[in-house]
Amino acid sequence: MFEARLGQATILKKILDAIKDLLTEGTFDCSDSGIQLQAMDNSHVSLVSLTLRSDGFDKFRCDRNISMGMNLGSMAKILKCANNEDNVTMKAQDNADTVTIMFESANQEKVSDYEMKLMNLDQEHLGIPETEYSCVVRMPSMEFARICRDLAQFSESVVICCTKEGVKFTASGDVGTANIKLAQTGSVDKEEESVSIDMQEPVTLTFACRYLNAFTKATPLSTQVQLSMCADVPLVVEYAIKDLGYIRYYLAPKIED
Amino acid sequence: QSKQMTIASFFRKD
Repeated sequence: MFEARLGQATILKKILDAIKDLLTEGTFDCSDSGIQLQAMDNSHVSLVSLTLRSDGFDKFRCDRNISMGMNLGSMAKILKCANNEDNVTMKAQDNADTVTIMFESANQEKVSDYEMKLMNLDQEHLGIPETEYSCVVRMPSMEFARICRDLAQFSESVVICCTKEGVKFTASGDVGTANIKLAQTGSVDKEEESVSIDMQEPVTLTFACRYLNAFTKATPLSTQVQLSMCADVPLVVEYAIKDLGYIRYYLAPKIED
Repeated sequence: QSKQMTIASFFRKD
């Protein structure tokens, strides 16, 4: 028996919004430690890794490990039927071929449930090596989304250059060159507005704008985003999900031919 | 010209 309950459907809606543009389907691996999903986009350029810890749920029960392959478009349809403040419960029997998603209004006067067929997906689980990143940048997630959106107008690629002075995003195309530099903030009242850079070595990497823009669909989940970079390895873009877990996107760099 | 790498060229199958 698997059962997981969250106080607010809005969190699950935001999580789905954050992955459904990159992935059409995904396997939710459930164990007593929580729920995990790892999947590459169709072109195998990026990888999504979602972790939701069992202790972040209002109720969590998983007697036996189960893997639930889901069509994310179908799941999005179901979640559209929930009000943001509804409780949401996911339930499945061991070895089931369906999952039930139930929404309850705060006053319990409306209860709806949706049974969704599960899919058998080819699982290609990748081992992500432990990496000592040369640069770790933390910045407001809205600022990162704005930069990715703005620079995508000028080029398919963005060059991210991180030094101890700051982080610079550059896009060069037919129009010309756009540069956006962010310096580390001094003391700010609100932590969520700060930019911080933890640099061991300067690093310059090139990435495709369209994937970065897809990652920013996770912006509503977190006020801050963390970018971890190291020469010639995938970028990690991490959004923490408060008290529940995180979503990490890995993006393979573009490398000079 | 830069070449787009894939994730599989960095991360191995478990």
